[in-house]
Amino acid sequence: CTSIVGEDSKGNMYHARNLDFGLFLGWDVQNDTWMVSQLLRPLIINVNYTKGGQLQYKTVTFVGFVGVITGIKPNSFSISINERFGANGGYIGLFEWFLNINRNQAWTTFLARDVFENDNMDFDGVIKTLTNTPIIAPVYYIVAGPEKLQGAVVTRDRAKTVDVWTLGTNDTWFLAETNYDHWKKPLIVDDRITPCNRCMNKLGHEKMSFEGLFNVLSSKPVLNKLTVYTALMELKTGKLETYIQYCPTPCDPF
Amino acid sequence: SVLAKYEEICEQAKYPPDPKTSFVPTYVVNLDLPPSQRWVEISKIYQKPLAALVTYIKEFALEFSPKLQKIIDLIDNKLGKLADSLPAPYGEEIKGIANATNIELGELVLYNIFYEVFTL
Repeated sequence: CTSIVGEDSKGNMYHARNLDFGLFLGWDVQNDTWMVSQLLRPLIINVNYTKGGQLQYKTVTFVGFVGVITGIKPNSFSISINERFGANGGYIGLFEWFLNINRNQAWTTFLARDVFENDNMDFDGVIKTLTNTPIIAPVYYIVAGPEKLQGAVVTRDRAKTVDVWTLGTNDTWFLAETNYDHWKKPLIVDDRITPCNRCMNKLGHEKMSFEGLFNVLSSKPVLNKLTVYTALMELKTGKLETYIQYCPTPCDPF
Repeated sequence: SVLAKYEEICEQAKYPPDPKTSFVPTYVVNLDLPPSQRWVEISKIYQKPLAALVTYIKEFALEFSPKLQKIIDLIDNKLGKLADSLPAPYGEEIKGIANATNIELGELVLYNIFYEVFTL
């Protein structure tokens, strides 16, 4: 996955992401893609959650999946989730839940939906909740708000927050996160962050927009054979656009 | 051919993509409905592709090792009970989807906790 939060030169906040999924679960020889990725593409939907006839929040999900991996509450906040691998991985939390040893920990994607369900949440409240709640598996929560510089990447272990990286640090106008801690080098065979940062810097502050973000997220290897969709979100308006993605061969398998 | 070299460039003209291949539909989920009813309509529309995904994962697992049938039986017979322990309203929503699609509840629970499972 790749998530980007950032602002244009007028301070309008954007949040965009590629969702990559299906690694090592079979190869579709006919379509030159991962089998599970190919089966997931027809299940991608946008969901508008309403209460009393009023829109509460919007998400992008796969039919049958009720948690939140990508979502936006207009003029309030947006969240995307990127997978984080660690030695203390999700299996410990899973076993603790299955065996009823510890159920005081949240499921990562249900916690994300919980904050959308809460009527009183704003950007700071979201960061506080996602930072302080024990969770079952390590994860990156990428969060944006409608005000200038409201962007952050929360790097989570199961029990604690490892790091909160905020927009504006070292004069940054965007933050990009893949599946590695931002202060470490990615695996040499899976370096999507370097081309992503290069393309964002080439795009520039002034051209930050849905078009610019989509172009960056469509640039190989940010776009790869695992990419099933690109979602684009504008914080103030709550505008959400989602596009199914394919990576034509030649293209990195992940 | 997948691994063939390509020129790493920053794309500049990909937006908007062709709607014929990129279109994603939008649905409404009414939070005023009981959790078990919220996803019924959408789930019925997508019953076939959802069942195809679940079936594929089972077949893939069995091709990998026929011994995994025991795990599949465990998922089908035991994992469904986990839905009762999931926080509200998620367990009930998943049960509603299972009822609407006739997909084993345990398999849909696994699908919904796949993020955590995948970090294995």
